[in-house]
Amino acid sequence: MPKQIAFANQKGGVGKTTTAVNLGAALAEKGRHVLLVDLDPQANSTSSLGINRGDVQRSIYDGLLDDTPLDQLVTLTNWLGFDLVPSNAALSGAEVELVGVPRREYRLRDSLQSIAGHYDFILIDCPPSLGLLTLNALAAAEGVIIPVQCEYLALEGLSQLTNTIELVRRRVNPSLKISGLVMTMADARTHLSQQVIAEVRKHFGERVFKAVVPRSVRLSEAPSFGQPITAYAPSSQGAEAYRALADELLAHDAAL
Amino acid sequence: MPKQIAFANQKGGVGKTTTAVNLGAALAEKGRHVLLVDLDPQANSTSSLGINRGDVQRSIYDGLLDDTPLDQLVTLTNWLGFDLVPSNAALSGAEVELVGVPRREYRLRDSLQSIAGHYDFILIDCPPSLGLLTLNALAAAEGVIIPVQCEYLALEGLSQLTNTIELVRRRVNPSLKISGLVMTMADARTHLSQQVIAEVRKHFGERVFKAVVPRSVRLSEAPSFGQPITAYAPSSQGAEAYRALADELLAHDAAL
Ligand SMILES: Nc1ncnc2c1ncn2[C@@H]1O[C@H](COP(=O)(O)OP(=O)(O)OP(=O)(O)O)[C@@H](O)[C@H]1O
Ligand SMILES: Nc1ncnc2c1ncn2[C@@H]1O[C@H](COP(=O)(O)OP(=O)(O)OP(=O)(O)O)[C@@H](O)[C@H]1O
Ligand SMILES: [Mg+2]
Ligand SMILES: [Mg+2]
Repeated sequence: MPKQIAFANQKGGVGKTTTAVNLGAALAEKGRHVLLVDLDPQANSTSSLGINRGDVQRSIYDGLLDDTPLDQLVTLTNWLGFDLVPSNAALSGAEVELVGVPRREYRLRDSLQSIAGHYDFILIDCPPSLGLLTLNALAAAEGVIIPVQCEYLALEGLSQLTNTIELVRRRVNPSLKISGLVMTMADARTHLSQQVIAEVRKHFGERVFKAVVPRSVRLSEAPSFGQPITAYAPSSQGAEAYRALADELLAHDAAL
Repeated sequence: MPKQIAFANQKGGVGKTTTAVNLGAALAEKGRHVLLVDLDPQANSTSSLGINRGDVQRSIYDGLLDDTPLDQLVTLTNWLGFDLVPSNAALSGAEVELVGVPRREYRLRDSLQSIAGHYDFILIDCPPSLGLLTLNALAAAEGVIIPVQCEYLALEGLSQLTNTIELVRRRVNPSLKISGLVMTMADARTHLSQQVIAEVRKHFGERVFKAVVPRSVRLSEAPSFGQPITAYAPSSQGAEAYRALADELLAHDAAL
């Protein structure tokens, strides 16, 4: 059974896509077979791996709405052991279209069944909302990684998010748990960043990963070249931080 | 008739809330009567003005779903001429609850009618999606200000956003137009920032405001004190940038 992990936070721009893409690449670098599912109509995970959203004929939309078997939607990337189910603009209609469909929260979970055996990790990048797409990801996943930007406004939504995760655990997916919170865009020069990290550690204790991702322009440049950080700037602080996060996740796993 | 402006962009974390709050404060400082409507369940505009989301008994949710007259929902802030219709967690259920309601896209437009006469500007802060809440904002507004973060991934979604605005203009609200795009979190030290600004100006020409908002830690600290930048750090670069944006908007207006 692969480890299925959703990257969720309704606060926008906190590093969901950057964490899913680069943690995925770091796990693949360590020899794991990784599938990344882009569940965001913005298709930022898709373009971060060098695939143009406009060229994508069939996307995760077809898996959710038309029952296309997922192995027909998997796209290879330029990196060995790191595959993608891409997104495209069709996905922006999915939430409204799913409202009338039976078992609407379980569509992703059902479609992932057919390919589960091929991967060690299935990572799911979510849009910035707690709507039906994110609900599908939480119903399918066993773990949720919550990227938390080192900003004051990013603190505000955490209790709403953890309440939603708890609700999904009780009603839809009993095996769902929080894998951990990862601090992103940490700026060692500002007092605010340190305060936010201290605040999150105070509330969530051990559930906050030790690996902290620093703010680094290399990380924001990499998507414009369609590459994960491990390919674009392999010895940068950003690449090191995501490798450290991968090590922590693997150690977590082994300990379970 | 007041100028009703939506702050919209489905990309998350690009500065929608920061721009709505601080442009609003700058316009109030110049003597205009401004109402800010927080249409995001995260309620970041609400907390940025010092109001705790948990203390909000009635919010814009009641205006959209229960027909509560908007003048009963208006809350005064600590700043003269700058009022707020707050958000709270109830709003996160609104999109699903509105699906079955007649004229669901026009709920905000209809409820704003009753208070339009009291304000020079009505600003609407949108969540990071193109769902029914943002649709309500676009149906009610005459102008849309699009904050664009100086990052590569922020470029990707612009065509989807402008297509949606055009669709709303044709089918729902013929007077809707793009007031302008404002570049946010510009970092003069990075090449990426300059490239993104050049790219956006190439595509959108005159529709890009001349005022560019620099990345500034003062701007991200201000919400933790519940104050707009004009109160928290009145002579900072961030405050100056939002005053310049207010001047440009007022000059735009006069020219129309
Ligand atoms: N550690 C970092 N240092 C510098 N820039 C970063 C870092 N992490 C992410 N970014 C940049 O910040 C922006 C927001 O990150 P990203 O798009 O990954 O967040 P997100 O949560 O997926 O956003 P959305 O809510 O829109 O899906 C992007 O432009 C990204 O390139
Ligand atoms: N010019 C700036 N300089 C530094 N930080 C900024 C600037 N503008 C915004 N921020 C910070 O960046 C983060 C994102 O901004 P903001 O929350 O306004 O974006 P948003 O588009 O409203 O996000 P969402 O999509 O979640 O609604 C916030 O923590 C904010 O304080
Ligand atoms: Mg994303
Ligand atoms: Mg916001």
